[in-house]
Amino acid sequence: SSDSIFYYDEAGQGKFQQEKPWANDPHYFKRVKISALALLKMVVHARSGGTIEVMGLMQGKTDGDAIIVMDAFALPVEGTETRVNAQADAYEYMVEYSQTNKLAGRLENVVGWYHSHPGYGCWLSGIDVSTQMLNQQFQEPFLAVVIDPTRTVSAGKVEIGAFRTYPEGYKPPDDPVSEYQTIPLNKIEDFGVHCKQYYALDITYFKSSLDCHLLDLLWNKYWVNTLSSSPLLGNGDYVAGQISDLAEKLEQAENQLAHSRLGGIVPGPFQRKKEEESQLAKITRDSAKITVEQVHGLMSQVIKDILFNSVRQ
Amino acid sequence: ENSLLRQVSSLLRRLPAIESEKFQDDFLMEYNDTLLITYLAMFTNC
Amino acid sequence: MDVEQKQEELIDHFVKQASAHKGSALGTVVVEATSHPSLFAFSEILSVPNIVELEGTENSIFLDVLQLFAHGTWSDYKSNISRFPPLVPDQVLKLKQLTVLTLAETNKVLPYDQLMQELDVTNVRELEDFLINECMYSGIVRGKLDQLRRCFEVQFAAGRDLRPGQLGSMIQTLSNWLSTSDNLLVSIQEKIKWADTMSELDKKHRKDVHDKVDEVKKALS
Repeated sequence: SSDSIFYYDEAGQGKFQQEKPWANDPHYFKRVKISALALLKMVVHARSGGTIEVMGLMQGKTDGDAIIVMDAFALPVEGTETRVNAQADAYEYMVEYSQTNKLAGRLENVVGWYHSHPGYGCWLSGIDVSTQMLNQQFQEPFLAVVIDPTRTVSAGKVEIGAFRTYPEGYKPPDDPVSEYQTIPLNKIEDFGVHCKQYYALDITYFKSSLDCHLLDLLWNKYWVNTLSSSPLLGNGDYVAGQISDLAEKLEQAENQLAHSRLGGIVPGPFQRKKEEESQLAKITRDSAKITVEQVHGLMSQVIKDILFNSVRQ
Repeated sequence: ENSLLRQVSSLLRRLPAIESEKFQDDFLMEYNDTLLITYLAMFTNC
Repeated sequence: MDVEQKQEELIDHFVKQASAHKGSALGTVVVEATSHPSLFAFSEILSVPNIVELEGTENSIFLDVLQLFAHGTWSDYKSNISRFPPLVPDQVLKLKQLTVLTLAETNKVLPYDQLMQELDVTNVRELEDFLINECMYSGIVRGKLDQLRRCFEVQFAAGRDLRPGQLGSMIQTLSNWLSTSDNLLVSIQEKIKWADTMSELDKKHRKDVHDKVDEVKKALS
């Protein structure tokens, strides 16, 4: 029964497509289910891009207010701040891939796109928002997924976000605050200006019985790989970037503080006080998060050293 | 059981996993780096 | 592990052979066993009663050969060559493979010079061919040849037969390992408990500060 999710009900999907329930409720889709296969392919592809953004498309179906991602494939597109329709060959590739899939009996349609934000968190930038809005006009249902491969390694868990944009001019009710994440200083503006134009969906994962079997077989290999790798060594650049970003934020906070003391054009004392606190509170939280990840990395190294290097013949 | 004994002996031969000077240096370097970051974090907290 | 599985059937086969023959007829069994390309363990054969009986008889030389292949090295053979019959080429190859296992037991990094001396190999090329073709491909060792530093880094080496008295030190090492692991677990538990208490204290402190701020606000208003 757990494999029933893999069954594609073409008639049902067609009917749902006709009804377009999302047309009159911008918040209609609330959940995303991602298959183990699609997740692995996306994360490995994102990781392979290094510090460059990579992107691809996701195939799947819908089930009520949930979008189900069954599979994903990479697009031959690289670069920063790129749009999914940035290059003609990407388009050609997409169409050909989808048609071949149909011939091979894979009936799922494209239900969204994913791309990576190496090292700077899971959110939609300005260009991402416009890309997604365009897709939601012509290719509904369509989902945007962002993966941060660098933080995935550093945090030891997949950093992923799924989003849908609101229609132009729509004013969302006050959103519940989504999970806090560190935004680098040079991205804060791009993040801040557009963060109200989209909302995050709740992500869950599923795997088929074959997936379970294969993953069991790979368990030992995965376990040994995890044991013999160290996030401290693999992510040195990322941590250095985080710390220099923190230093810049501290400097900025200090400048603003000095600036406000000179009595420039600023809001009332209480408002200023509140603003500075939240800024400093964020900086402190960022610094604590980095430190926790580093200490975790160090703990695993120390434990391995004690367990495997202290035994004498 | 000889076969099992041979396997245990082979396993024990693999320990310690790493013994080189260089490893100790790198290990201590990492250790100090992390302590330094922790120190900076405490400063930021203050 | 794979090595052990591969040779399990062979060991059974030769144990049956040894049980079925007596005296001088065991000579061919011994030569066959010590020449077989996939057999690197002989203690099971050594414990067959017919083999044990060879002690002190005119056929004890076969017992010596088996013990040489169970525990000895190529140097051992050369330094006591008068005690053994001439070895056939397959036996020589086998004994050299076993010598690499013994060397790998004591060191993880084996310099080429030491290997060449122990194995009577005259040049590096021949040594590397031997390590790759006869040792790595047969699965008894896994490792990396470092041509620049002229050494062989061993990652895995199959276990040889235990020498008398070795069991004690193995048990000692295992119990050390076990006690180290237990100590580590205890210290991790303690650290977790410590972290919990610190976070409780922190929460309480934070609450106290908030209460105080509320009080001051009230007083002000």
